[in-house]
Amino acid sequence: GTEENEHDEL
Amino acid sequence: MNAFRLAGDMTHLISVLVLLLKIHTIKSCAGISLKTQELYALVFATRYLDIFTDFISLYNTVMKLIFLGSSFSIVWYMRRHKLVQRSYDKDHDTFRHQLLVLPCLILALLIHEQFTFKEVMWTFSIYLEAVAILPQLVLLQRTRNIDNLTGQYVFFLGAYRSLYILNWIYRYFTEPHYVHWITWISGLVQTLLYADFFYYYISSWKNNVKLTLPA
Repeated sequence: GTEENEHDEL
Repeated sequence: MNAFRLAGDMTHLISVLVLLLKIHTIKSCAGISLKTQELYALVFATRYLDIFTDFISLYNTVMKLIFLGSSFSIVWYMRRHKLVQRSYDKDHDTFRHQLLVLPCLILALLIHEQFTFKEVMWTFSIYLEAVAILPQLVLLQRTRNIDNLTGQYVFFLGAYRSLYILNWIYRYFTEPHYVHWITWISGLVQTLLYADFFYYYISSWKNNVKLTLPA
């Protein structure tokens, strides 16, 4: 499956 | 979260507070570019589309709400508040900021990590943030008297960007698979835009003279 791109910076 | 990232977020927060202090308390937005503020509102609106869908931490959510709320209220103040509006230096704030939006959107459609609506919008916000300070820098250069709060606002914004670079370097060496070219290159471009301002800001501070930028 496609992996969600997680953005943990502001 | 490493110390550079936290310090970066805090200087970002301070810059916003300095600007709100100037606008809310002194009821003046002299020397502040509405164009830049509108771009920042657009940056946060497109970047934080995930605010209610992806939970990272309470810290992240609260900070996102602060940056969204503050950027839109600053634009509201500058456009709608009678006293604040009057101090706006409209004649010198002539940068055509719309011209930055379209190229950033096209670039985000071409260069991104994933082709989804949220991800393209996020990438667009990264590109737009990199250049959003340009109208403000142009306005500073045209302003004869840069007051302390305006100078400090831009200084803290630049400090935030510089600290984020240190944060990325730190994360690259401490976290496996931490590679984010889009963010790094955009962030580097953004930080370089401040180099000239920093030079004059620091030398005015060292020589204890009022900050002015050469035409």
